[in-house]
Amino acid sequence: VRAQSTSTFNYATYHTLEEIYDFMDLLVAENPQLVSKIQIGNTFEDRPIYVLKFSTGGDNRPAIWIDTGIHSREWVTQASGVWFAKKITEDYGQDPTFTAILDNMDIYLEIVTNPDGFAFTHSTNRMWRKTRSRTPGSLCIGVDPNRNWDAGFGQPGASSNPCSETYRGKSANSEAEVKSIVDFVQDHGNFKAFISIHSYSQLLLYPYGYTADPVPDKEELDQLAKSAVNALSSLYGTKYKYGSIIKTIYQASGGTIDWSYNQGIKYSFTFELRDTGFRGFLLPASQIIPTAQETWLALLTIMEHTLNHPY
Amino acid sequence: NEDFVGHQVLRITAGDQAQVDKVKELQDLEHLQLDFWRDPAQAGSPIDVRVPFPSIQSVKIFLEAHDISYKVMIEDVQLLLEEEQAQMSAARAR
Repeated sequence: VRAQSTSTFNYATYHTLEEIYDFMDLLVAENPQLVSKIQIGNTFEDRPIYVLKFSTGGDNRPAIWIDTGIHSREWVTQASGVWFAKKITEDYGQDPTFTAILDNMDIYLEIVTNPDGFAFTHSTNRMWRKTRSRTPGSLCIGVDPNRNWDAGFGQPGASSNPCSETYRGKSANSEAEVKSIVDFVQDHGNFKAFISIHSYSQLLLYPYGYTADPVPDKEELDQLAKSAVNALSSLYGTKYKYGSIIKTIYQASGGTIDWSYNQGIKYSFTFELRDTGFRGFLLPASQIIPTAQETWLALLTIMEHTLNHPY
Repeated sequence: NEDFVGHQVLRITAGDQAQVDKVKELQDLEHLQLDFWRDPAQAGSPIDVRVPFPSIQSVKIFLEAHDISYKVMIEDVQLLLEEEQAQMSAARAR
């Protein structure tokens, strides 16, 4: 059974890859002046990798990148990405703050960043986190796509063991899912914010993860993270911690936003979404919409700051 | 579908860095097939780990032997997965 429109789509349940891809097509069909779908590559198992582009016009405008679901089992992130996509089409022209953002910047949203892994969580192993690529000489499958970026790659904070959940891969960008984003972002050349969304543990983090050296923009990023967390908490009182990856959790090398920051994208952040009721990655579907709603407030804060602080 | 019958998720609270390091030792014991949902980081920060049924006794004994406190966060992962699947099926039917 497929939704007939994005208005009848059920945002309060989890969906398969096919259902989410159908949703994307519906959203594009309903909003052809605002939304387009771009294929940025193919996965190891040859699935298409799609990004939704939200644009009100202009040529290569400053842009905001948002990705959800690079760790496939973190289902609330893909579900939130679906909700964000619909929210963007609803709020443009209605919410003055958001309208100003989209009148001046483009938003690129990758809802299923690890399609092979996501399909595998639905078909075979709900707890799968990595990609599905093969490593020659090993029976173990998959690479942690959040350790595969060219930022401190191979340093402490990732595993060289293909059987580990944090296996970094044989080289930086070895994963098609990572390389596709790298090529797309570098070709575009005008991203001003890069937000990568994970779950769970309720954190808003900025670089670095691979080194304890503070980023040059630490003070600004810290203040912005504080504002974003305050906005998020204002809706349902959800408590977040914020700070650099290495100080707030642990050393992690080859991470997404360390790469984006080193590419010159100053407003690079990663979220860890809700952990309500001690359910971990099995967050009840009833929590999807509240999670997305509160996260949207934090995203708005970051996007508005990006608009108002050009660089 | 891989089933997770009898798998438990433990929430471990390490009181100091020495206990954090002890839990990190567990990460290296591949035969236990542990799946860390929240990795050991700092003292006081929760550590969540999915423990397959055959490893539950060994892990709990290890933790208790080192006086590391824990509680069972999820009694049976498979029950939650079945609940999740039922909700998705019901949503499709609606």
